[in-house]
Order: sequence, then C-alpha cells, then structure tokens
Amino acid sequence: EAINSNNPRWTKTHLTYSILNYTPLLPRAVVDQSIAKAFRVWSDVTPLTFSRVFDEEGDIVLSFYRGDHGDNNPFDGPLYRLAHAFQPGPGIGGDVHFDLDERWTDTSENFNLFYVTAHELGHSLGLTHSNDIGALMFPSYTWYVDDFVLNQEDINRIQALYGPSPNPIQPTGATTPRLCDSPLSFDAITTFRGEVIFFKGRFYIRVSRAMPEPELNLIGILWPALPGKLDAVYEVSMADKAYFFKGNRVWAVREQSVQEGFPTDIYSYFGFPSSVTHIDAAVCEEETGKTYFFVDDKYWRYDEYNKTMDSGYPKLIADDFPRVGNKVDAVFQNKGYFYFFHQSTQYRFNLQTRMVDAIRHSNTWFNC
Amino acid sequence: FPVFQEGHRQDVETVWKYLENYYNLGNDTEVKNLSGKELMAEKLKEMQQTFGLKVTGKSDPETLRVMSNPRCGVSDVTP
Repeated sequence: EAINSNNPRWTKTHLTYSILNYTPLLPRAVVDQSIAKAFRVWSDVTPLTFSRVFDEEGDIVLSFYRGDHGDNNPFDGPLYRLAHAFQPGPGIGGDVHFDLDERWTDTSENFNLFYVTAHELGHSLGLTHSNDIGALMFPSYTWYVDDFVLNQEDINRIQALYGPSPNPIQPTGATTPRLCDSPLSFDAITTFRGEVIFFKGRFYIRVSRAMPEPELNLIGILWPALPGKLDAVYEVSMADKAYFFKGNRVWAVREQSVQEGFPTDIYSYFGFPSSVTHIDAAVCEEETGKTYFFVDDKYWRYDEYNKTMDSGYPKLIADDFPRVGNKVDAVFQNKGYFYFFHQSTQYRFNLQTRMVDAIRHSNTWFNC
Repeated sequence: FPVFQEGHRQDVETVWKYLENYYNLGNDTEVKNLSGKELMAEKLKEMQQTFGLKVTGKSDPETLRVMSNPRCGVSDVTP
C-alpha cells in the first residue's frame, strides 16, 4: 500500500484534537460538526478513536490561516491551494491548516469543509495522495455530494497502517469501476450528443469516436446538480435533451445544465401510475420519437412529440423483446439497434427484425 | 528553456511552479543528472499518470486545466 516514506503513523490508537480558530463564513457549530464528522470517516474503519480537547493542544490541531503562516507552505488566496496537513508526529505533526481565504461551506457548493477535512486527516494519519479518482485521497477537490462513501482504496490503505475496525460488521467502501478487468454491470447508459455515456455509481464512462480510450470520471464533474447511482438515463436527440432518473424523480438536462422546473416527479411529468417507484432503463427510438421505459418485467411507451403515454401499456418485456430477459439494467440505441444490458451481459436487438442477434459481455465498448 | 512566445512562457512558469510544489522538481534537479527540460518532462509524465491524463510529458491544455483545479497543498510524491 502506498503510504508516506518511513511509514509514519501514530503509535497510540486514541488521539485528541483541538480547533484553534474558525472561518467567519460558517457558524462555529457547523465547523465543529464538519470536523467531528470527518474524524468519524476514519474512526469508522480503523481501531482509532478521536476526542476533542479544549484546554490544551490536541495531537491534531486544526486551524485557519491566510497567506504565509510560517510553515514554509504559504496559502495563495482564493482557489488553488485549499488546505494542507502534516504527517503523524509531535508538535506540528498531524496538524491541519485551512486557507482562510476559501469559501468554506457545509453544502455541495465549493468548498465543503467536511470533505476537505476528511482528506487532510488522511494525511494527518499517514496517507499520501492516491491516483484513484474515486478515492478521498485523490489530490484534486472533486465534487462533493451528501451521500459521501469512503472508497475501498482509502479503507485498504488506512487499514494497512492501523488494522481493521473492531466493529463486528466490517465497513466496505465504494470502488472505482475497472473497465477491462471483468465485465461490468451498469446503472444506466445513454447516447449524448453523438457519444455514449455509461453510468456506474458516482462515475461515468464516456465513449467517443474522437478518443482512443474511454474517459472515466465523476458524474458531478459534468453535471454537479445530479445525484450518483442513477436508475436510468435517455437522450431525446431531436430536442438535444437528456432525462436522468433516480427513484421517482427526473432531471431534464441540456449540455451541462439542469432545465428549469427539474427535478420533478415521474407521475406529473410522464404520467406514470403511483405504483411505479423507479425506472430501470429507458431509451428513445430516434426514428419514431417513441421512448421505452423498462420497469421490472414490463415496459411503457411514451410519445416524445405528443408528450403523452401511449395507451395499451405496460406490456411484458419478454413478449415484445424476446431473449432480452425479464429485467433490464440499461439500454441505449446505436444505429438500427437497441443494446440492452443486464448484469454483465449485453443483448443487441435489431429494430428491423425485432430480434436479438448478438449476445456479448458488457464491456465490449471500452476498447479493452 | 527554449524561447517561448508570450503566454506560453507564463504556462511554463506555472507548470514549473506546480511541479516544484507537488512533484519535488526543485530538489530532484540537483539529484538527477537531467536537464531542466528533461526533468520537467519526466515529472509531467508522473503528474499525468496520477491524474489519469494522456501521458505526453508535455504541458498540453488538458494538463494545464487539471493543474489549475483547486487541490490539497500536500505534495503528490514523498517526502
């Protein structure tokens, strides 16, 4: 595991921390809560415990500074350098410094204090940066969403230093998709302005003829307002719009912006009955303007021109899409085919013959 | 450095500073028997690998874009 040279680590498992000063941009209680929550990220996955001290200097001191603050690592005003921390040790060791000139928040607006603190505490405990873009220890600030989950790589690295959590139920973290190791399942897939975008957890995988290799990145980098772990996505290319689904909510997106009035619910916008609580997969057939919504073993059809549900639906998937199976994870259209995905298998469905004519592993699109 | 046009020189200075801050460029200049240009290319490749960029050893626009992202002040390589 990649850790600092000489493997600096704390030799005791109970550590104290103190907060020297505050940012004026957040209430003190919010700063306290953000920092306490950041410590819990690491105490949840190791035997380490942390408690705050008030009358003395803690092992880890957290403070806000502007510009040059005497540690040979000056801050630089708004943006760029956000914070830094020192590896475990006495004195300044383990301490965390925040740039007072940043706009610190407790929301998804830049820069979330909890998220940055959790990252810096990784250094305070002995971790270096990670080159896994999904890891908390990735050097760049990545988009923060409320449903933060520590990456498995972060867990493996911190446990290599301090051992596992004594908790009988071992925590598991999110993993960054590895495109070519083995066939993947997907949350959703859509065409998007001539490209194909696959969605998996917090990540998208973008496949374009202009790029030799697929691009893996966080959904929040492209669409900050969207949640992760989407259920379905489809593009209406004639309207240059894409719809993103999670639970009973839908977001309409053009380019990188969520359209006004969204997110909204699928009942009022599409006319689904209240028994439908989620959409598994969706695709708009470009030639007809008909959108197919797949929900469990059934499908609905929606007319993009009339903006109404077609009558006579839902129907059974198995009846009209033979060999596709009873459940669809994701689907998109490419030329004259629908490509259906379920678990690690894709089914190529010919729209002319209305038959599946090829079954392959799911990761054939990644030039592996 | 080769002669750069205005603007490009600023990019090179930005890249050099970034690599000094986060990839130990200044210290390694003395240790490794490489010219500044060679060392910069080597460090750029290291940086591009870390960030999942196309590894060119050159300060292409995508590399410059990533360098301008807000980030942690701790270096990406030890010490």
